[in-house]
Amino acid sequence: MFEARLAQSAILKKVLEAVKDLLSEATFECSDSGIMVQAMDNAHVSLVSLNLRSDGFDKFRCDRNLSMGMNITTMTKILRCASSEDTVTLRAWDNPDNIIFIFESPSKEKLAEYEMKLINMDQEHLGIPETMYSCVVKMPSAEFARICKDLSQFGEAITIACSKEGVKFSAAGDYGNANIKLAQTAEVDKEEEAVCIDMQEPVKLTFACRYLNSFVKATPLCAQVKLSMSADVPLVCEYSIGEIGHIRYYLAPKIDD
Amino acid sequence: MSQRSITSFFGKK
Repeated sequence: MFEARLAQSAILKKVLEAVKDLLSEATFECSDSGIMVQAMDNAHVSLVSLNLRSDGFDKFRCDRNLSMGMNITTMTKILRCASSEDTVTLRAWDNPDNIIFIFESPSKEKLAEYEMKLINMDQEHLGIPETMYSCVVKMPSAEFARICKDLSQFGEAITIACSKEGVKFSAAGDYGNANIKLAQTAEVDKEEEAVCIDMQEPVKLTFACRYLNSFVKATPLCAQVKLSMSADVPLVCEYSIGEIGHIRYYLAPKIDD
Repeated sequence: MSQRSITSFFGKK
């Protein structure tokens, strides 16, 4: 039997909103250690890696490892039926054809059950090598979302250039160009407002706005985002999910023809 | 500019 309970469905609601633009379906790998999802978007340009640790759940039971193919569009619809304060329980039996989502109101007066059919999916896992990145930028996630949105007006791609001085985001298109520079913050009252740059070597990479704007749908999950970059390798855009895990988006850079 | 596939960076397991 598999059963995982979160005291508040808000986290799971936000996770679904953070992946639904990129993934229409995904396999949820459930084991003693928690729930893992690794899936590419349809165009195979980006990769989503989600990890929810079992110890972050209020209750977690997984008697045997399960791979459950889920329709993300349907799952998003189901999670939207939960109030943020509702308790959410995911339940499946061994060799399941279905997964059950149970939402219970804080007063326990309302109990809703939604059953979703699982789908058979081809397993295709990619091996992500351990990488020492040339630049790691930590910055407020809302600021990153704002920059992606603003620069998307100017072109289809955003160039991120990171140096000792700071990080520069730029976009160019037919109507003009724009650039936004962020310096490392000297002192901040609140950690989540800090811009922190850890640079070994300067990096300049260009990424498709469309994907960056999908990644920033994870903004409600965490006040800070971590961007890890090295020349000619995919960007890693990471959001922590409270004390329970993280979501990482990998995006291949654009290259000159 | 062209877009590379993520599979060209991360090999299939």
